[in-house]
Amino acid sequence: TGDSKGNAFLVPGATMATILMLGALHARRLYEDKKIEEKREKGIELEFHQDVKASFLGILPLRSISRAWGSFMSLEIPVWMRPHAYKAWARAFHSNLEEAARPLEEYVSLQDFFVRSLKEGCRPIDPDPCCLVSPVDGTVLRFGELKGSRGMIEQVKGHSYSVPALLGNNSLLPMEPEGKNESEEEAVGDKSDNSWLRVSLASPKLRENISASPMKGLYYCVIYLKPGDYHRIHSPVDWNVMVRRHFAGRLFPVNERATRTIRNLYVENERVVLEGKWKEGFMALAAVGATNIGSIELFIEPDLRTNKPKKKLFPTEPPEERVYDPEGHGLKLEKGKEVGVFNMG
Amino acid sequence: STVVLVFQAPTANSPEDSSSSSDYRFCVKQGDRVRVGQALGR
Repeated sequence: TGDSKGNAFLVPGATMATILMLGALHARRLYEDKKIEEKREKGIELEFHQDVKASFLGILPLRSISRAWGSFMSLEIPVWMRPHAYKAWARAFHSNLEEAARPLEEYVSLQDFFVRSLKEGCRPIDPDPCCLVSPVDGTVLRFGELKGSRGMIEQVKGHSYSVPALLGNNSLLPMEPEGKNESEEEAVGDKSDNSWLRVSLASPKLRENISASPMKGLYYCVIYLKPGDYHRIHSPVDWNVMVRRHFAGRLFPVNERATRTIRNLYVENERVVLEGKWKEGFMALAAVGATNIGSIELFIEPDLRTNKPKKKLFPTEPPEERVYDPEGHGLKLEKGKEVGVFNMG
Repeated sequence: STVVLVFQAPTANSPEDSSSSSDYRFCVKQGDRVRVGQALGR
């Protein structure tokens, strides 16, 4: 708005500086990713090492940053600029634009483009009834069988987190949660409140169909979604979802560096857990948010809101639970069906 | 963002059962890129 000649050059200068800074940050990230990849190829396993930067993240208002980021990404982009903006995004984060279901001009914002659906047939679902398919596009970080009564998953070499802590102490998980209160009382809430029904899952009501069997093992698989990946979540098998649990935790980043430097990352972050049963027994899917991808939307429960500003940030806060079917049959989901989506901010 | 799956599946009950065809086996490796609908294990 300045009318002097000096001010006229101020905005382009600042814009150029921002672009250069973002370019430098991206180049540094690519360089670090390459170094990590080289280490992995050499068989060097990265170890947990908490650092000062990670501690600093703990005092930042990450939830507010995430929400501001989401608002910025939801700004409408002029139609003529949309293809250029999305192509630039695709080049930076290796997205495949040919898979987008709609023409690029129809995505009004980067947020709209980010949660895009895919063309029919882009993701064929493995028809084998004995297989469990990937619910997302991403990179397999960890997988294996859970051993022992504590059910620990290794975050990285040198640090693990417990599955009951990830899924919740009221989990239907067919193992004894550590320190579970045996005298926990069943508490049925006010049914008039949006048909919400709060039931302590320590009761056998929903557990009876999911019993521990000596012939069944407990397995896990952790999949990381990069910013350029398709961000919708699909059902991994035919199953019945009985409970949804929402943990309003923190919103730390969940990238490679964060997994090596932030303790209990997945247990502290905001997440939505779906639990139920499939033909082989227990099934749970935990969608963990991050700073840039802060909110999780469920197509099976459109009213659910995550990354809300008023939520307390203490990870010890008990999760909100919703029982989809108090009778114990649950909500049926078909293999490959869209369940939810990760939103920006 | 990250997704964690936890599930029950058949397992070998003892070392003698380890060749059982009903065992659940992952068909991916650590660091593999996977896509929606691709088998993680059978």
